[in-house]
Amino acid sequence: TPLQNNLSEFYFTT
Amino acid sequence: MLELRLVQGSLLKKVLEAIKDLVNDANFDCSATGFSLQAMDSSHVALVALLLRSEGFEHYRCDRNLSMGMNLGNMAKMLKCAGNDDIITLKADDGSDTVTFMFESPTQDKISDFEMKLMDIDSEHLGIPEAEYHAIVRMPSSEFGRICKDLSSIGDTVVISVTKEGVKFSTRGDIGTANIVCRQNNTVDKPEEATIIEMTEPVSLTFALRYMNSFTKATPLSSIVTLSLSSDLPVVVEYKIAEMGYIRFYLAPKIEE
Repeated sequence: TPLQNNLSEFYFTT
Repeated sequence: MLELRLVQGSLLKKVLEAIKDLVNDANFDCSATGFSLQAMDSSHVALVALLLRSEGFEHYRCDRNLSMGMNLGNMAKMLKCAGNDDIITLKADDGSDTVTFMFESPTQDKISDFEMKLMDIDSEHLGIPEAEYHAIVRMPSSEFGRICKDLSSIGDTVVISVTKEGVKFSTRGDIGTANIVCRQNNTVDKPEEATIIEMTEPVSLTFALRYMNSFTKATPLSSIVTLSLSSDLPVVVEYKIAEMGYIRFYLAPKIEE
C-alpha cells in the first residue's frame, strides 16, 4: 500500500 | 481597528462550512490585501489557503495587519445564525480578545451581533513555491464532488491520471474496482459545464479520498473546480470565489514504498 506523505516534505516552514 | 462589511454574507457562511471539518483552529490574517487564512489539518497532510480580497468587501477597514485566532467550529456556529441574504460585518478593536459578527437582514429590519472569543494559536505557516504543473484539469465542481463521493464507497484512495485522452479517477477496494474517465469537452453550451485539460506531460498520482471528499464541501462556492497536478507534488484543488478570491486545498500524495 502507498505511504501517505506529509506536506512538510514538499513545502518549507516560514 | 478592523471593520469588514461583506454584502454577500452567504460567501463567508459557505467558506466556514467548507473548512471547519478539515481544520479546528486557525489564524485569520487581515491586511490591506484582504482577509486570508492558511492552515493545515492536524496530521499535516492537507492545507487550506483562503483569500478574500479587500476590493470584494463593500467596506474594508484594516488599520494595521492583524491575526485573529478562531475556533472554526465556533465561528461556523455563529455564522449559521446569519440568514443567507444577510450582510455580514466583522469588527475587532486593536488589542481586543474578541471579534464581533454583525448580521443585517436585507431590509434592515433585523440586526444581530454575536461576539466570539479569540484564541492564541501557534500555527505553522508553510511557504508554497510557485510550481509548473504538468496537468491542469478544469471541470464542473459538482461532477468532481460526485466522483469523489462515488469512489469513496468503493475504496479509500483515488488514483488521478491525466493523459491527452482525459482525466481518469480510479479506486480499488475489497468489493472491486472503479474507473471513471472524463474526456475533454469544451464544446458544451455553458462554460461551467466544460472539462478542459491542459497538459505538458502525463501524470498519475494517488490521494486519500477522505481528504478529497472534505475539499468538495467547497462546491457551493464555485461551479468550477481546478485540479493542478505534477508528479511528486501535492495536488492543488481550487475553487474560485467570484470577484473575491479563492479557496485552495493542497493535498500531499501517497507514494509507493
